[in-house]
Amino acid sequence: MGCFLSKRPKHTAGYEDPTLLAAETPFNVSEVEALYELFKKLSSSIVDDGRIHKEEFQLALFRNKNKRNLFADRVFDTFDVKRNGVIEFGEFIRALGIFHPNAPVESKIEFAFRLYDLRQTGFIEREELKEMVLALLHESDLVLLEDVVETIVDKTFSDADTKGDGKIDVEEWKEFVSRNPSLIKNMTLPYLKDITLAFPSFVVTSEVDD
Amino acid sequence: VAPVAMNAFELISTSQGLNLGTLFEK
Repeated sequence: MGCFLSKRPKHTAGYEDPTLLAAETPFNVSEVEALYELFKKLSSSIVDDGRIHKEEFQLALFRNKNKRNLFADRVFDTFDVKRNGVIEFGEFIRALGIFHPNAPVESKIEFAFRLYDLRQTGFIEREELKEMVLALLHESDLVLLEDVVETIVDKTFSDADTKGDGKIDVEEWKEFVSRNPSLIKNMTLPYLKDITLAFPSFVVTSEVDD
Repeated sequence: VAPVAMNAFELISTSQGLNLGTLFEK
């Protein structure tokens, strides 16, 4: 067994300058630095490589690295802008920025649309909506008769698909959310409002304690 | 609320997989 004399690098690959990330997001520099501590914790829970793997994301969300869920998969994939199977620091901060209470509502609505556009066709299709309802019921151990599920999906679709072409485009989605603002309630995390106060334990003196 | 009267997206938004708040819990 050898011992490591060399000092670990302060930042892992994929690290981005907090000043630049703060300029692009509702976070200030110290909040980005605080979130880096959370990111380090999440990204080292299974594989310590400075990137959040899907299993690490599942572990953080469900306390179980093997618990898969359609919606967690979609959140992960929507964070993973580079589509390389991992969430890097910059991706993490930019995506979380959308969940900030001060982020523009428009960006929350668009993010939700991307989440629900399962096959990334630019539309939410009826089959996708039904698949999500079934996934939610399965996740919640709820059983509904097939025709009840069809009724829920049909009713929602007839409300949202105002053009009546069998799919919900982003304009219809925006209009639908404006009529039903509670649909994007889960796109705001109040915790992010002042993360350095809410999570003082994340604020470590990483820049000065070395 | 009877599920049949619910908006499907409202139902979906209750998914645990969409609740990122858990990331911030110790």
